[in-house]
Amino acid sequence: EREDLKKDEL
Amino acid sequence: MNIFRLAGDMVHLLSFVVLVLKINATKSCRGISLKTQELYTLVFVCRYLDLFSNFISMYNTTMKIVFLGTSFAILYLMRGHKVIKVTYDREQDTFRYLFLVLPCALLALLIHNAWTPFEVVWTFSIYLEAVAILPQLVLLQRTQNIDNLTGNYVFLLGLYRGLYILNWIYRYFTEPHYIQWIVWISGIVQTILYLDFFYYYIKSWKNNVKLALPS
Repeated sequence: EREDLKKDEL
Repeated sequence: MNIFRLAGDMVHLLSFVVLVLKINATKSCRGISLKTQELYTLVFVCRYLDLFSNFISMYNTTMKIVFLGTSFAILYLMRGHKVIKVTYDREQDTFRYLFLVLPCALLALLIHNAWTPFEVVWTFSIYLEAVAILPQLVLLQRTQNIDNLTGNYVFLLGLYRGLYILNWIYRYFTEPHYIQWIVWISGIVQTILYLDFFYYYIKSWKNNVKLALPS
């Protein structure tokens, strides 16, 4: 879950 | 998505608009560092490797494509456009890429969240973005008569990162387990690099005089 969280910014 | 993040993205987007507008309206890229533009393009290419494999939202995908497309369009204008490319300050834009790319690559190999090619390349893009403005700042210092659009462009780029810091603070307090040391420290370094520029930008704006950086 945290992997996705990390990449949600530009 | 919180208001700081959205504002940050919009300011970032606006910085591209201002740059393209400046280059197209004046048919000149005087005062713009091609090195910084190339480094930003490298940053986006490395960061958005997951463009087609990791779908987050329509918003994210669209913005990534716009950032990539605009970066390559700017490179085309500065390197390939017959009229514009001759206005490039080649002799003044002398910053060495390797001084930035090599330390960032080494740091990404040493400090990252996971030892996978994707993660290391992504981390490299975070480090490189933090320092990619340096050739532009050096060029600004050398340029006499900085035009308003160039000044505004650099200001918007700095403002974008400042807004992202507010976004991280907001997220830290509102989202459980939201801790991103690599991104935060890089983002703070990136913002600090602009402080000197901000000082002169705001001073020139308040006194209503043309922006000039002391060399």
